[in-house]
Amino acid sequence: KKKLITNFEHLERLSNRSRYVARSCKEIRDRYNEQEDGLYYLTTANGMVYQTFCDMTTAGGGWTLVASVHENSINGRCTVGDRWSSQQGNNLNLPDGDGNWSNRNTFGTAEGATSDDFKNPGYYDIKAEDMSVWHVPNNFPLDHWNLAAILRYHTNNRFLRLYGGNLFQLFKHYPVRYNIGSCSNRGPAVPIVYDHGDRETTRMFYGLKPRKEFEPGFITFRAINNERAAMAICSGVKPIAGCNTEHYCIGGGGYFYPDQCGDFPSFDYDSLGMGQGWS
Amino acid sequence: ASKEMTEAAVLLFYR
Repeated sequence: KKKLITNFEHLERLSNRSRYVARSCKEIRDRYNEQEDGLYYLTTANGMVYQTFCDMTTAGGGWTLVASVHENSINGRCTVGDRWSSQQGNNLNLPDGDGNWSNRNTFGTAEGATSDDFKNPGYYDIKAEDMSVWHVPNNFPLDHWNLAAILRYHTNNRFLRLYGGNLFQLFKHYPVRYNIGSCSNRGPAVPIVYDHGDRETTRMFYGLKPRKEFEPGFITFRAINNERAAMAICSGVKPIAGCNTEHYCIGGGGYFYPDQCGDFPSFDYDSLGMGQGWS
Repeated sequence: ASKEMTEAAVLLFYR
């Protein structure tokens, strides 16, 4: 009986969260003194209400989950599920691909963020200063994300202020588009603070050959490879040589020469998961 | 990249 009451009280407390009015998890934390990680309702400037996950603990907290990039099929080449590049095939005539890095389209659910791609209105509505990134094994439930993550880090230099306050605005300055420039035209590389993992574990997540091309300890935006394909984010690393970023940067436009198109473009180039070559 | 990396979703947060 005691357990039943506890569960009810727990649900009651969770449902009370729907009375909060805020545009970000930081506002909920600051205004309502909520310090528990979990799902909360947020409201956009236009009054649209949506639900997302708040990390209230990392580095003082108030982190709003706005997106997830999930690979449903590493063998798919810009096919269904490649929302962060293109679901319309590797196509020279669609240089932006699906365009989701710089539009107001939304998809997925917060609870399903490790099982499919996710993007909510916070992606373009929240004026933020810093970013945090978690790499969580596929299909893990929300209450285990933090513990299960293989890599967690955040920025702390308020770099987003310089780029309009969110990724929507940042990618207006640096379009994720095929043939927008060359390798030397990449966007900002921002130093990170590790919450789980370090520079060495970051390095080891990528292939033997990519390790000679990047420096760990950064998050980089809009990288461009030798073939002029654009990628959105190099997570944990800054490309410094070689320009073969398709092997270690995620998201992209709609065309990769010859056929490496995808949300995790060419992470499987050779010997997938064997720690050899480019893969 | 390692299988760990390709079989993990990348979650993006703002503050």
